[in-house]
Amino acid sequence: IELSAPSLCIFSFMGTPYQKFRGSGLSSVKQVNIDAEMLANYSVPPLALLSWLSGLVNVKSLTVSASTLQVLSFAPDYLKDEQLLPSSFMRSLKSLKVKLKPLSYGL
Amino acid sequence: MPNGILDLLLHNSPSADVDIVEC
Repeated sequence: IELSAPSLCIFSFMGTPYQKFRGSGLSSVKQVNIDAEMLANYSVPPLALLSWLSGLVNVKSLTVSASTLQVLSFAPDYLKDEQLLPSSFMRSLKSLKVKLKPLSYGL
Repeated sequence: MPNGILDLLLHNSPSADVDIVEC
């Protein structure tokens, strides 16, 4: 997805994160709502989601569903790797809200 | 889900408020 929205303040997503963003990116976004899920365990959704989160350098408020954390949990090594994640990763975050909901089984 | 995924997510913002809510 080519994104040209330098004043975009709120980003919301629901679904499986396959999409890649290019262009001005998500650096102006302050509030993010993500309800991600994946139907099978493979690397694209968690890496795409991490790529989004890495681009959200100024996000102050992040709301995620439990299934979003489940997607991220399939790439814990990337979250631990300071060489892969920018130093700005979630550095501006002031508030994290987790919405509980039933998780996908069989992953 | 492995324990600690929130810790990893909040590694750079340990003072952020965390709120866990039932839907």
